[in-house]
Amino acid sequence: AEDTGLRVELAEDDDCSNSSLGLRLWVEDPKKLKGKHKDNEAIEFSFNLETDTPEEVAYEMVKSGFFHESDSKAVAKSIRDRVTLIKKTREKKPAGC
Amino acid sequence: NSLTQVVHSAGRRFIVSPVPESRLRES
Repeated sequence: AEDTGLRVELAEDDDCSNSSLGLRLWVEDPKKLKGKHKDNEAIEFSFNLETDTPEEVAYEMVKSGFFHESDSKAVAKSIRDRVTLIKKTREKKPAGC
Repeated sequence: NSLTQVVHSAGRRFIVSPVPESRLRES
């Protein structure tokens, strides 16, 4: 996946049954971001696989002042990449992970 | 943890906490 300079990881173990995930995002390579942002800060948030979209969460992060508008695409992409990976992992291990 | 801030936006809760130095260098 193209590196956005952002890192998204599960904030807690994925029990594979809950559609709501706890994710954590932080800036790994500040040079790759265009706008101002806070270094060394991780943002933990919940993401519902059925109702949420990466773009929506990225928009909310911009609105909350975590990132500049110009970086919302990178934020959405990094969330999307991680969520896609989690969905694939869940498909491989359907029975309670 | 006093460094943790909770930000609410459109119903979603964001918890902000410091990234441990080791995580920054390791990734």
